[in-house]
This record gives sequence, C-alpha cells and structure tokens, in this order.
Amino acid sequence: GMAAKQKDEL
Amino acid sequence: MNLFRLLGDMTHLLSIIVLLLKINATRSCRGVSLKTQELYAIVFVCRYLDLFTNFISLYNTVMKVIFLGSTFTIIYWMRFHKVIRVTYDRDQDTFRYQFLIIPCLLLSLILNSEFTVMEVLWTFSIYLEAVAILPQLVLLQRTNNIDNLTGNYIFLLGSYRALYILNWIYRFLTEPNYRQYLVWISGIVQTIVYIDFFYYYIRSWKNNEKLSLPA
Repeated sequence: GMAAKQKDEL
Repeated sequence: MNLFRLLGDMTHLLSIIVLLLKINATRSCRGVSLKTQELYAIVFVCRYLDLFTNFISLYNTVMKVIFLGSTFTIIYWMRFHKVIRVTYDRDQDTFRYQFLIIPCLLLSLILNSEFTVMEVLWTFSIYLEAVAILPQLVLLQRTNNIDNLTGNYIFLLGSYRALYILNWIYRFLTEPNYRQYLVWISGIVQTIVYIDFFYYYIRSWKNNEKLSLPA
C-alpha cells in the first residue's frame, strides 16, 4: 500500500 | 530506485563520513552542534523502527544501520571521548531541543496518514528532520573561523535534500499514484532552511574566502 511504499526512502 | 535518489543517499552518507573524518582526524568537534546530532539520532530512531518489522531491501537495511551507528558514534565522541569532548562549544550550542521537538510532536499527532504509534513516530521523524539542522546553523553563525569540513558537511546535507526533491519529481512523473504530501512539504521546508547557508557558502567559495555567516 501507500504507507509501505513511502518507507522505501531513507 | 532512480539516480537522484541514489545520489541523494550517497551525498547524505558522504556528509556523515566527512563529519566523522573531521572529528577523528583533528580530535576536535569544534563548530559541530551536539544538539543537531542528537536531534538526528531521534529522527533515525523514530523513523527506522520498521527495521524490525518491515524488510525493504538489503540496501535499505544497511543504510539505516550506518546512519544510526554513525550518528551515535559522533554523539558518543562529543559527550564522552576524553580528548574530543573538551573541544565541544558547549556555551555556544544553546538552541533548546524543546522548541523543535514539541511543535513537531504536536504536528505529527494532528497531521499524519494513520493514527498508530509507528505512523505517528514516523511522521514526527519527518517533521523533526526538516528543522534538525537549525542548532547547527545557529552555532555556525556564532563560531568565527568555520573550518572547511564543517562547511562542507552542511553543504553536503543541503545537497542531499535538493537531490531528494529531484527524486520525488522523477517518481511523480514515472510512478502511477505516487504521492506523499507530508513528506514533500516537509522536504521542501527542509531545503529552504539551507538556502541562506548555500548563498554564503557559494559566495565564499567563488571569492576564495573563508566561510563566515553574518550575525
């Protein structure tokens, strides 16, 4: 989902 | 992962390496703000809680561990190293944590994408990162004779933020439904914080003068 996707950035 | 993102991360990594090398080689942390380093430690701890719950990639995990480890190393040196801690500008590094931490915490409780502990702490870390450099900039303004490495450290950190904005533009144009408004706005605020510094940094470099910020 969107929330998990955001967290691929440091 | 696109080129801007990779360059951004590498610039961020380089900034930390420059700081570690400076402190280790000169045995001095003169001009370095412990407050900023401790704020970054809070930022990394709150953001990287997902190290234990959400595996993204080996790259991601390794970078997170490096950011946490290096920041805690710098804090340890500045607080406890027999030689280095004496060189810390304690009396000049007076910015108060609570002026940044409390507003960011309140904002993250109000403005978040999901009201869970993990998500609020993650959002808090995004807001806090945007302003964590402020104690360092204030200290820089107070310290005469800023050494080149401290100036380069801040310049690299600002460059990393600028590259992240390019990364977001690239992702927005290439990935369907890619949006993260809170992160974008915080990131833009964070980059704006550096503009004044960039102006004086580039000017001193062009004129071949030592960097100094006007009071």
